[in-house]
Amino acid sequence: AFAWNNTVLSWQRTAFHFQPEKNWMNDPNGPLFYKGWYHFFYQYNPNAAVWGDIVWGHAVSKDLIHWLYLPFAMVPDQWYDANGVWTGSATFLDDGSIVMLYTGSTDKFEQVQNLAYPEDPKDPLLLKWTKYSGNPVLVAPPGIGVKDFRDPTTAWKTSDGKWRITIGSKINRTGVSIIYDTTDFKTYEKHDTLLHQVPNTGMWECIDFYPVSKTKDKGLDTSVNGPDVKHIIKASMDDTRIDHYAIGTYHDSNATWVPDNPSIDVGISTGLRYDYGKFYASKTFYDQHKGRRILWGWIGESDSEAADVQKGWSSVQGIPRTVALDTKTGKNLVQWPVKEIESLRLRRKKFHMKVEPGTVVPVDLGPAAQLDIEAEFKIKKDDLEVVFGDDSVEDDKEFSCETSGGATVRGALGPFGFSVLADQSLSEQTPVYFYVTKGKDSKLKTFFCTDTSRSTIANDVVKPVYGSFVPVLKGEKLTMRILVDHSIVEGFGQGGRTCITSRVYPTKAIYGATKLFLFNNAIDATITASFKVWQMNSAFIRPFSADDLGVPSST
Amino acid sequence: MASSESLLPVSSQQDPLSDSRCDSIPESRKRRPIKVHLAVYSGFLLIALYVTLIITHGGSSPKNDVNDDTTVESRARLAGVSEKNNEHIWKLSNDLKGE
Repeated sequence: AFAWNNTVLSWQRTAFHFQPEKNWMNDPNGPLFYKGWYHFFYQYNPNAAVWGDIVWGHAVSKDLIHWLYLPFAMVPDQWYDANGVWTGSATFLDDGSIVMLYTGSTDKFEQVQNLAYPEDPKDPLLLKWTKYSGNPVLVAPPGIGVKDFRDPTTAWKTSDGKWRITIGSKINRTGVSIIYDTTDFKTYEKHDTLLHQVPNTGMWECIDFYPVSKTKDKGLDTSVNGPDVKHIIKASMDDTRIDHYAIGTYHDSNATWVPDNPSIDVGISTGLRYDYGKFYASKTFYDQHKGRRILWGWIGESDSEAADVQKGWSSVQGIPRTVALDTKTGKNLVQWPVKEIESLRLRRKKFHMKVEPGTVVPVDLGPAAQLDIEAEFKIKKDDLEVVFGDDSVEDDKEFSCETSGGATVRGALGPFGFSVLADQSLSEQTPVYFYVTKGKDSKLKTFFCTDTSRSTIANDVVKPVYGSFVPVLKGEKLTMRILVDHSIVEGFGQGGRTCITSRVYPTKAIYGATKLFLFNNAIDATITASFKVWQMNSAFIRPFSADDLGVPSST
Repeated sequence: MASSESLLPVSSQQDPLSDSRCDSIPESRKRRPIKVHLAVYSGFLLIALYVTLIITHGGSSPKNDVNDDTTVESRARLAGVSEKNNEHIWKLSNDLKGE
């Protein structure tokens, strides 16, 4: 293992991503907007920087960015959650009141579902929560393992006025989504049919189920349905720790959902993913304050448990993202950091550079550990012709980010992009780049990748090359956005069609030695890059104090 | 898989079975080089066999097998949720490195 020291470890803490002051965090829970405050609950271990002793941590903000820690919302103080107050979701009832359904790990490590609600609905901070005296309200049904029954969703209304929820599980190796109806969240009626199931995908955790508009890029309340609506099923695959989603049609009458494209159904390895990097247990909520759907994702560590214990903390949350159906393709979602993140932008520099093949250019902008980069790339037309105009140049069927050797392997038309968190000698660097290949029938095929293989000289770090194909429509320029925040790099390809979150742990490219480079490792193509880079401020995430009550709202 | 040619000693440039070679060497001396060559070839063959065995069996020496059986489930897995750390990834990559 690498000899980590406090100087190097201290640098890893992020400046504007949500993370507790210390110790372990995982899944996002019950996110909601209430009486002027955004609420974020999270799985938290108050005793150590490893998973265990889970309580519900709680924080509020006016803008999803400047978070204030509050006291724990719920702790394991009942037999039905004695071994952990696990993941759950919030539902707003017709009268505007809130119910929370969450999984409890009982004193016998069985997974049951419990109901809780705010002790004082008039309190905008929702400081105190009451657990229903009749808990648990749901236990694993026959045929479902007592350790395979967790993470209830937000409820949605049925056409006959009941509430409906789904809970993920598995039957043998088939991932399943179990459906229940209720009128009072205390007694439930299980459906004999499943919302959906996919063989050979294993246990489905943290299911999310929500509508998206086919025509508008705004968010929809969870109960909306209709001809201009598609429904998303997302499940976190227990076996692979990957979040997969699929787009389909929900039939309220028989509580079933059918995928638009069964070949990329939920959990199939070639299926759609919110994020091709580290991004798990994600959960959305409808922000009724701004009419958008927000996506939270837990970003775990890629280093060792020993390093986490040494640094005293583990995990961050991704920057909250708006999520909507890509109305141009209709075949994928698009995600984008919430607009409020732009309030952290400080000094901006604009660049316009032509970069010849095989060139690396330092981008002069001072400290480069907290950045927001927005970039457009163009490939010289003649160079494209060379590849696409010549039939003898065969199409590159084999390319994939993960298995094609990363940013050092040169192709005719790529890779090109930025190397972030790099030191001057480029001994440590994290390239975020496009790779353009000749697809079938001479079509341009573009991949968006992040190569963490040389992000650190430390050896006790998982350093994959992440990424995937990214749809690029005719006439579109290649665009990418990158948020750099110490040990986390979030990349958004082509407006958020393909996203990649990476955790990196440089040992030299830190503090003042952190640099940004632009590179073009293509063999034939000259590229032109137009980009803006902002230095990013800290979000000063801290414990709530009385004077925060007067915090002005973000709108 | 190493090809047998590459294992042949460089000195045997001529075809060992060609007639010209038969005439020029007396019977007793002829028998000794053949024995030496046989011993050398079988040695190389054994080495090739061993290398093949290692490659096809993923370098798993008994201790690695023991490791496979002794994989300790993490707290999270035992409690009934998905794996929360990377330790198993190193174990996996160590096995691969072993190979």
